[in-house]
Order: sequence, then C-alpha cells, then structure tokens
Amino acid sequence: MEEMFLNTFQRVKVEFQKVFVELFGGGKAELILDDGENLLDSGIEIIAQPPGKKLQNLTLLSGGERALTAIALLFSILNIKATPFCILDEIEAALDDANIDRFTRYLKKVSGHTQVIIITHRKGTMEVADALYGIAMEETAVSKLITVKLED
Amino acid sequence: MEEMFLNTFQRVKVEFQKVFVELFGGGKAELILDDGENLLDSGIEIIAQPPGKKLQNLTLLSGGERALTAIALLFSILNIKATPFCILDEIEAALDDANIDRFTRYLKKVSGHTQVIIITHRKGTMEVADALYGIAMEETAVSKLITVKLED
Amino acid sequence: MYLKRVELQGFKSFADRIEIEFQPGINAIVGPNGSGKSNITDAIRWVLGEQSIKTLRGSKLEDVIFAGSHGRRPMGMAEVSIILDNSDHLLPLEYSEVCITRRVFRSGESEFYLNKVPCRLKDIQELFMDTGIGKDGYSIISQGEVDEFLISRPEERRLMFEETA
Amino acid sequence: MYLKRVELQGFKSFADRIEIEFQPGINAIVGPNGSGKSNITDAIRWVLGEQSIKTLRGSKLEDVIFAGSHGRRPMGMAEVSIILDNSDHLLPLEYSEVCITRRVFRSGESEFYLNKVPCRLKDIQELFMDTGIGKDGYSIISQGEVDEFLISRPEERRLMFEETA
Ligand SMILES: Nc1ncnc2c1ncn2[C@@H]1O[C@H](COP(=O)(O)OP(=O)(O)OP(=O)(O)O)[C@@H](O)[C@H]1O
Ligand SMILES: Nc1ncnc2c1ncn2[C@@H]1O[C@H](COP(=O)(O)OP(=O)(O)OP(=O)(O)O)[C@@H](O)[C@H]1O
Ligand SMILES: [Mg+2]
Ligand SMILES: [Mg+2]
Repeated sequence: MEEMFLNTFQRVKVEFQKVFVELFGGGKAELILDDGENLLDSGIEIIAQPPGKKLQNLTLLSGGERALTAIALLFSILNIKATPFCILDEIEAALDDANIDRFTRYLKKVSGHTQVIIITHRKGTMEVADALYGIAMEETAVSKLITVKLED
Repeated sequence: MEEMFLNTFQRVKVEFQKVFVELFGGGKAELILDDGENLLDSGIEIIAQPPGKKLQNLTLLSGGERALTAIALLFSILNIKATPFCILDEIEAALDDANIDRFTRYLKKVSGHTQVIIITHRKGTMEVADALYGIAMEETAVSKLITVKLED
Repeated sequence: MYLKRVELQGFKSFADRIEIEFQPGINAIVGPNGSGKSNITDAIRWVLGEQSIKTLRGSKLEDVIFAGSHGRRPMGMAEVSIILDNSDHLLPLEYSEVCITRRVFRSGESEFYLNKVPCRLKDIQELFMDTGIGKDGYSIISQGEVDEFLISRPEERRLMFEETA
Repeated sequence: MYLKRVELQGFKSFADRIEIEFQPGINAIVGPNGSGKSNITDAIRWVLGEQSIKTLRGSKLEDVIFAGSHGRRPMGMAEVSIILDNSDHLLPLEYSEVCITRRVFRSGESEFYLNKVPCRLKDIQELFMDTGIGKDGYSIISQGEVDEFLISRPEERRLMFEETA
C-alpha cells in the first residue's frame, strides 16, 4: 500500500518536473514529501519557480502562474495515471494568450491518451478542439444544444 | 449609529435593484436585512434572479452570473458612497463578451464620480480606458512600465 | 474507453431532453454565461454517484431538478444517462458499451440503472473505483477548482494521490 | 480627489524604480501573466497601511522586498509612494497634494512619511478613515476577490456595510 503510493508519487514527481518546464518554457518545479521518515502521514508540498525568477512561496505567484502550475500537476497525474476521460471546466481562464498557446499544445498531447471534454471561453482552446458544442439558453431559461461547425 | 447604517443600507438597497437590472439587462435583485427586529446584529442577504429565471440560491448561479451580481453590488456601493478612486484587479474575468459590453458601459458611468484603475486582460475593458499602462517583465524578472499608445 | 454520450432531461437548466455525442480527442463546450455548460459538469458528477449537493452547487437534493422559469413550469424528475465505450473492458463488465442512468424525483426517491437494469448507488460508485473517475478522482475539475490544487494543505493533497495510486 | 501617481522601488518585482502617472477616468493596466500588475495592487494596499501580510499574498514581512532573481541580487529595502490630488480637501489637510510614503527594511524596520514628514502608521490609517479607502474599505478589489462579496456570510457583509456608512 505504502509502496504503491511511493511508486506512483515518484513517477508523478519526475513527470511534474518535465511538464512544468514545458508549460512555462523553462523554470523548475518539485513535488516533495514533507515527512520523508513517516511516509504514511507525509503531506505533499509543491515548489514552483517560473523561468528567471527566484524560488518563493507559492502564494506570491501571480494568478496565471498559479493556474499554470496547477495545470502542470493535473497533466502530470493524467500522464502517469491516465483516466479514460477528463472534464475540465474553464481551467485556463487566468492564462494570458502566450500561456494559452503552450497550454493548448500540451492539451493536444494529453488528448492522445485521455479524452478531453473542456468548457471554455478562450479562442485558443476552441481552435484545438476536434469537436465543438454550443450551449445556448432560450428565453424560457431552458438550455439547448447548438451544433457548431468547425471551420479549419 | 444604527440610524446611519440603516440610511446607507436603504440607499444602497434601492441602487442595487437598479444597477443589477442594468448589468443583466433585466431580472431582479434584492438586499435584505435578515433580522428586521434586531438591526444591530442583522446580517445582509443577497437575492439575485437573472432575467427569465426562477429565483434560486445564489450558489446555483453560473460563474459569470455570480461575478456580475457581485459587480452590481460593488457599483451600487460606489454610486452611493463614492470613494475617490477604486483599484479593480481582473474583476470581470468570468464575464462573456456580451456581459463585458454591459459591464464596460456601466464602468464608464462609475468613472464619472470615481477614478477607476483596473487591471485587465479583456479587450472590451481596454477599449473604454482613457489611459493604458503596460507592465512587462525583463529576463531579469524585474517589472517595467511600457507606455501603450491608445489608438481610437 | 471514452465517454460517447451524455443524455440530460429535467436536470437543472436542461428541462428539454438533450443528447450530446462526444468524440475521442478534444471536445470543447462553449456558450454564454449562465447557458448551462457547468450544469453538464454537475450532471456527469451526479450520474457517476456524487452525493454531496454542495459539490453540485446546490443546498438541497431538489436543486438538481428543473425548478421552472418564467416560461416553464417546474418538473418532477431529473434524469441523466452517460454512455461509455467499454471495448477495452476497463470496466470489469462483458458489455462493450456501458450505460449508467440516475433519476431523482421531488419526493427524494432515487433510481439507478446499469445498462437498463436497476442497481444501487453503491454499485455505480464501486464500478469506477480505481479508474480515477468518480468520487475523489482527478478526472473532473469544476469551475474555479483549479486553484484548489495549490491551496489544499499538503496532507489533503496526499489523500488525492492515494486515490490515483 | 484622485490618485495622481504611484512610485515603486524595491517592492516585490519592481526592483527598478517605476513611476506610474494616473489620469482621472478609467486607467487600464495590462500585461502578461506574472509581469507585476497585481503587485501594483499590493503596493497601493501596503502604502495605505495594510498590515496583513496574507492580504499581500506573502507569508513574512520580507516578502514585499525584491528577493532577487537569476539576473539580479536581492534588495535591502522596499519603498512605495502614493501621490493624491487633494484640491477638494477630502483629506483634512491644507495641502492640495498629499504624498504618502512607506518603507520597510530587511531588518523589519519601517518608516512612514506624510508629505516627506515622518509619521506613524496610525496617522496614515486614520487619515483615510471614512473615505472608503484603506482598511475594510471597498475601494480595492484584489484578483479573485470579487466572488467574496457573495460567499461572505450575511454577518460579515454587515461589517463591510458599516464601514461605508
Ligand atoms: N434546478 C434548476 N432549474 C432551473 N435552472 C437552474 C437549476 N439549477 C441551475 N439553474 C440555472 O443554470 C444556470 C447556471 O448554469 P451554468 O452554471 O451551467 O452556466 P455556465 O454556462 O457554466 O455559465 P458561465 O460561463 O458563467 O460559467 C443558472 O442561471 C441557474 O439559474
Ligand atoms: N519579493 C519579490 N521579489 C521578486 N519577485 C517577486 C516578489 N514578490 C512577488 N514577486 C514576483 O511577482 C510575480 C507576480 O506578479 P503579479 O502577481 O503582479 O503578476 P500579474 O501581472 O498580476 O499576473 P497575472 O496576470 O497572472 O495575474 C511572481 O512571479 C512573483 O515571483
Ligand atoms: Mg460555468
Ligand atoms: Mg494578477
């Protein structure tokens, strides 16, 4: 049990270092077991250092940097322990356009092993979709589906 | 003391009903003192009903509807009790483009009595700005100011 | 395995029956504020066995049933079905297609079906154990939740990891 | 009254001295993620007397001083000045322009100035009482905080109202 956890943790740890660098275009990040002695009770700490910046507390990161760090962790877990599908509700809302670019390129990779259903308001995300679904609301406050044609 | 609170509350209450309708293009909203008997301890409840929808718990509103409701309350308070300036950090992030339109139109009104300093990623908000300030970061992770020319 | 289709009727703002056919790869759901997109996220959580009404943004069980509007009367029942391609038999069932249906009535009565056969909530929750889907999994990230990954205390994060292990 | 200018040096990512001249009306601050925009919000809160490091997204007092980077060494002091047009004498001072400066050193020592004259933090906080600016006011809404208006319990909201009354 503890061995299985440690094994998965190690693999996600290595993956997180890679994914973070790819999403941030540099920098470095770590997952750390804060109690190396007592693995059964140890918590997991996140260390994140965007490119060129000094390592500081996660709380000092910007809104967009925090979102991208969390996305890197999510993608790392999906890469190691792919679930059949994932539902992502506006997870990239805080990213600027440059970061949306890197995010969508990585999302395309993830979709190779995990079906992605993503709710989004961002053009960049819509552009990498294989299928687009429009939800609209009638005056009667009832939701309906609109087939949206993808013009590539 | 209690009278002053009640007076301000009543005025903001009336204002909130108007501002909500203007931002949502309809619907209705209320501010309610939940303990009418004991004003000194009474809390303030928010009731919000977007156009065409049935009145439900605030928690069931969408991300964008909640943001717009909170903005309506903020603007109501600023209309009644104008502060000299306000600093707004990405408060309209959750709004779709149709709502950004109504938001920026109302923001223009608010700026008539309160100087607005708003941090934003949204084009619609940049378009109603009287002055634009670009913040960029060098490779040395040091912030710098870029003068952004406004082309109207 | 992938999610082939979601069918909603009477669930939150989906008063009229809606069927959404998904593709493998990236499926993007778009639309204006308040149109019902996140309600789809809630519907998928719910049909997979979510029991916390708070997680579904409600305060009582009935909140997931269409409450009516200015143009429509309230409904008496909410139903969501999810159809999964199971050709890889990730779910330990013979079927190459698995359909899970959940229904709730205003009375509070609930019904669950696995490929049209009545079953218990427990059966659905157990079916998805160790797949990363469902309770405590990572596969569903609700609106505004992405920051939670960073805010959660190290010990809470540990619990999440154990679910994936 | 309006905010004419903010000057930052050594405050968070503003290692180099920056002066921002604001206009009456709408001033929009734009730029990429992590460039320092919200740090300006923090700087304005701080110079107006914010004492909670948590509100400034830090965990210790030193967190507001430029910590250095791969290209630059850390600095020993952070300083922010805010210059207000006071021609309407909203602030009960004879000056038609009011300048507030706050400085902090790594040692933890703090200095406060009102129009270049040393003063106490208390003097600055009292100056802005009842203007809606500063502690418990509504005039500064930080990133992600707008939802707080709706999440806060009715009693908390009451406290906010009393500040405006
Ligand atoms: N039981 C119900 N009956 C009728 N309408 C409901 C019910 N529950 C929620 N709604 C409505 O659904 C709407 C919220 O939908 P949802 O959260 O899916 O929006 P959204 O498309 O995600 O919008 P956003 O882009 O702002 O996040 C609300 O306006 C709410 O009133
Ligand atoms: N004391 C400090 N020394 C150096 N850099 C700092 C310090 N405190 C914070 N920073 C840096 O400032 C950056 C955050 O800036 P800020 O929050 O202002 O970004 P932002 O422009 O608002 O971005 P976003 O659009 O993502 O919200 C972080 O990358 C952080 O590393
Ligand atoms: Mg939503
Ligand atoms: Mg910011």
